Amino acid sequence: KRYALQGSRWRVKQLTYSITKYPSALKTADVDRELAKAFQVWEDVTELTFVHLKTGKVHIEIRFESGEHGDGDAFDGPGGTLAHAYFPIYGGDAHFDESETWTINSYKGTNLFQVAAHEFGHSLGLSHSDVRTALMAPFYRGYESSFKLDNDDVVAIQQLYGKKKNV
Amino acid sequence: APVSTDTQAMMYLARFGYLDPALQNPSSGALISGESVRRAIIDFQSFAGLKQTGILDPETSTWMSKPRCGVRDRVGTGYSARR
Repeated sequence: KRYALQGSRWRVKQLTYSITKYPSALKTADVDRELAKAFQVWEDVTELTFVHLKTGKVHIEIRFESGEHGDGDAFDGPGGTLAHAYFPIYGGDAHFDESETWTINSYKGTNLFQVAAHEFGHSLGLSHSDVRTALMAPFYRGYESSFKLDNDDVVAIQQLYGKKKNV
Repeated sequence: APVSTDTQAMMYLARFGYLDPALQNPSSGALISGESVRRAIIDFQSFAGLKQTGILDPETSTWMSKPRCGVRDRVGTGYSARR
């Protein structure tokens, strides 16, 4: 195996999330749709389901932040670090660098869907993979018009949460 | 900014779990053995699928300069909860 598991996972199959701070350059509805698609990537291959809540307590909180944002792991402006996320044992939250040019279906900027799908892998308990073609590889590969999980990602997530019954 | 100096490379290696996080600020005068740095570079090169030279060659610098996720590659090496 090439993937790595961090060592923690969620004990429930239905996870909730909220987006408490949106990026200024994208429409709220577009962000909602892209992040839902990013969760769907993992939902497609496991028994997990994800529910977007606008308010209230959730499992995974998502925020777009710049520079130092209260967790001691400051973002570094455009390029460099794009986002980070916590493993389940640390809460599962995902933070995206607001300073990046987040884009949707474009070769320009940084593709929000792809980065979100990667970060949510961390939120679910996956570490980085040294398989270059894996979603969980740490480096941003640029926009891919037809996205597909690598087998390495699928095997890894199914180690934690099992296979989807109808796959 | 591209990772082009030894100090930048060491900070990168510490930041992403290839070097002891206690050495995260190499400019402060912390002593790091050359062998530790060489092994850390080899570990990074292995992870990134590069030729494992143990030297900060141009290809290694290029990969260290790529946009990436902020989560450590080596989570077992001093990884701490962020909150």
